[in-house]
Amino acid sequence: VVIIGNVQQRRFNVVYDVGNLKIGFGANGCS
Amino acid sequence: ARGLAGEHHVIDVKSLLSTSSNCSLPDKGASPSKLKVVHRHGPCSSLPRQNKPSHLQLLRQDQSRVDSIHCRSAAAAAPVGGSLSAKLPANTGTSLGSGNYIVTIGLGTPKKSFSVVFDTGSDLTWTQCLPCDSCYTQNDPLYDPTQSSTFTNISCNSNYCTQLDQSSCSSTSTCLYQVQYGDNSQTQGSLIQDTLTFSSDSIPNFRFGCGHDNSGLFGKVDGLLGLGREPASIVSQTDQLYGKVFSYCLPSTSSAAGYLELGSTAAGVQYTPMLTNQNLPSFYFLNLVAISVGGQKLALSPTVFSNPGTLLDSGTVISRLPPTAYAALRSSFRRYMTNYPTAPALSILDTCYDFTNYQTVKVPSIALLFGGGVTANLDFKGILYVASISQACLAFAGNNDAGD
Repeated sequence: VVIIGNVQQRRFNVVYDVGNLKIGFGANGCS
Repeated sequence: ARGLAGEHHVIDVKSLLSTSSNCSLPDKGASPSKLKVVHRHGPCSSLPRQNKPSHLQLLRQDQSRVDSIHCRSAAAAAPVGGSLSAKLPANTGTSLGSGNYIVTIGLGTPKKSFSVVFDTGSDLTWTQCLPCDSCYTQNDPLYDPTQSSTFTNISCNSNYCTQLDQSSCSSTSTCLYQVQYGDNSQTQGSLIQDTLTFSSDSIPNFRFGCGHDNSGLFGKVDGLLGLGREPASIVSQTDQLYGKVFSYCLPSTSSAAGYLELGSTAAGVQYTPMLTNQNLPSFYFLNLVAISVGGQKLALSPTVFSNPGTLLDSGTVISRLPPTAYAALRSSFRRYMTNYPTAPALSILDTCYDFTNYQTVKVPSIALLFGGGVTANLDFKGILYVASISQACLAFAGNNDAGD
């Protein structure tokens, strides 16, 4: 499988809305 | 992609290995269900730092986690008695990897605090627990259920017990669990329930593993917080409270703090569909369709990503791409970086540069494009893995096989 690791997730707000089957990305979520 | 991603990051080289730290919780909207996330080996961690692994060790552990994910997927997909299954090790649990990020949770009444690795790729939360048959040295005093007024055992006839991948019954009919990780780390003990304190929220009757026999690559952490998709995870257990929603932000360096929050979304977020894969039931999959470098989409068919599938993992450090996609990414990235002297490879990272004689560097932007038109334009700290100023490497690696 292709894997998106934690280095690439840095500083994104990553939102797991499991009930609604969606995942969100928002830039500049933390320092 | 060009419009959304921009073309370059221009970075002050001195900032690459900054030693100043800011360990406070990002204060945008403090909430009762928001925990601070820190790097396990950085200055914001409360864990002792003498056992910090080298970059080579960390990347080796990362490969172990990736191998175990591929192995589990292959094991589940292989026909019974097929030749592939004969080649697989008996133990196909997901490796812990380097378990980079930790949070502090509270257990019991009165509350005691524990530093645990958070992992979106596994389900059962556990902590080392008295009585200990075999425990490693951890940072905090061990959890002692007999000192908690809200602790109760779980019967082995309970659905909570039978839902576990590996459970059994004690002589007193209480539930015993075992989790075997892909790197031969393991925890076993009693499945119990007690009050979990998550930031300032109190979650009564939270089910978790009271680990009496624990060994492996846990370092000094007190246990693990499982954020996977299966019923045992904190996400499933708190469905009524938080609606199966959680979010996190991983800080850009080990000298800063991020957050993990239950039950809340965040502003300015673009959503892509979440997918599932029955061969890897704990993991969260999504639809990666393209990658852009310097604002230019790489010439790759979306099936390069969709055929094997793409998962999002908090416990893997370096992203892994199919061989053709990685070759295209590397080739494009190298074309933008011809002005800089190359540096030796670092384990699985084969595209490295020496920035010793530069005050600023200009690095092409990289964006991941997902289904539904979502573009994630990576932060600069998500493009390079900086072992030192003289060895800054493209933070992607290729899988060995397109079918991985």
